[in-house]
Amino acid sequence: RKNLMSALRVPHSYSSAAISDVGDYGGGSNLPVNGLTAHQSQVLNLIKNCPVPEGMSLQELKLQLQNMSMATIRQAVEFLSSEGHIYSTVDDDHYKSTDVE
Amino acid sequence: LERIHRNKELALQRLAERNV
Repeated sequence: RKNLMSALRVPHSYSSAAISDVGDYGGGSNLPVNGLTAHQSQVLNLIKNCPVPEGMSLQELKLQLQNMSMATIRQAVEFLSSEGHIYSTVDDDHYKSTDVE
Repeated sequence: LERIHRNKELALQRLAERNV
């Protein structure tokens, strides 16, 4: 009986640890959390992880997201920039993340 | 560069408005 109880406790502590992880804004998670669609958060994650100072171009996004059409990407980018998650840099084809949740 | 900086400021402002 005791063994069963302690065995049951393990997944509990596991799941609460996972929940607190979500709250720490580590940036590594790709869960669609803040009301974004899967497409939008995919685009946002790529832009976030782009190391180039001038940001990521729409062409690069298209190369990385072959399952998405250019129109879908453009739409996601427009939405993200209207929400303030990303902003355009050298021109309207390059975007960087504000890095704020 | 000035433009980029301004865009960033604008984006952060927009984000702040969303979060209010």
